[in-house]
Amino acid sequence: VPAAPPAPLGCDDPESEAAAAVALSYINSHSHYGYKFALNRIENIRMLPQKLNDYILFLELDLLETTCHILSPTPLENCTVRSFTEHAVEGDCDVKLQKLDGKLSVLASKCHSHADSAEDVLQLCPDCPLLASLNNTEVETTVKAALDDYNSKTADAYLRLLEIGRAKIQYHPAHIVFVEFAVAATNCSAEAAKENVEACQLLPDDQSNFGFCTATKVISPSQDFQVNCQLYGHQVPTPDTSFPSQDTS
Amino acid sequence: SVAKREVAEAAQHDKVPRPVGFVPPPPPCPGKIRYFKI
Repeated sequence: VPAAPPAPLGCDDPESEAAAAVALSYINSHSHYGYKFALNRIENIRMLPQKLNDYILFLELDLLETTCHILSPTPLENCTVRSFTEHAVEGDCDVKLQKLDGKLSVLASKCHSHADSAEDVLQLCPDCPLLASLNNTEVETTVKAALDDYNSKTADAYLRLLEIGRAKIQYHPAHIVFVEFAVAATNCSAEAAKENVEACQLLPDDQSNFGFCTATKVISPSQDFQVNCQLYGHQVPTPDTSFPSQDTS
Repeated sequence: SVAKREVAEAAQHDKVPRPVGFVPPPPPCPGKIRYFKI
């Protein structure tokens, strides 16, 4: 008599949460831009028996962006989920996993992210700054000025821009630009870069040193400019031990 | 003659008697929200 099909899994069952943890770790370790995401809700889970002790799981996950850049060595559990009034970003992921003899591995994943609507944020916080486009002129100008400011004052390596992670602009009661961007150390000192910045190249992977900067530029009514950069130090890249998979971004 | 019963009366008769204090289990999915829903 064929084995009875497994009872349908509940989204809050321990087995579903274990699968979601494997999927989330895979998603964050295979992402190359932006921020780490945390699990907000398991929307759905389907289990398809293949043969004895071999299942395919389809997970629909609802994620929320954290404040940790994807290159940050901070463990995900220590990363703060961006609050609603910081203009949260949600990720929706469909993940296909295999559970073979009790071992979970990701076969494929597909995610897309979107920011909360401006109306939602303003309804709760009328004066909160809203996310701005990363190629907004004020954003790009502020990032360039912040990096130049940092490089002009540091005695360490000259930093190059990797990517602008997020930007917000507030217009009332003051006009303020908030930017966050990822940087990488080059093979030049900031002093040497003044002579010939073209010669400053990013360090090879086995010596790479990434960092993260935040800057706030008050444009009116007063003028102020705060820049803060933190280098992570060299991280030994973790070999990807998960199952080789045809991940789809 | 066939008399059509009132829906309420029919529903009353058809309703399966449930033990006192019966709480239907939560739907299996979607799961709990850990932070907030946007």
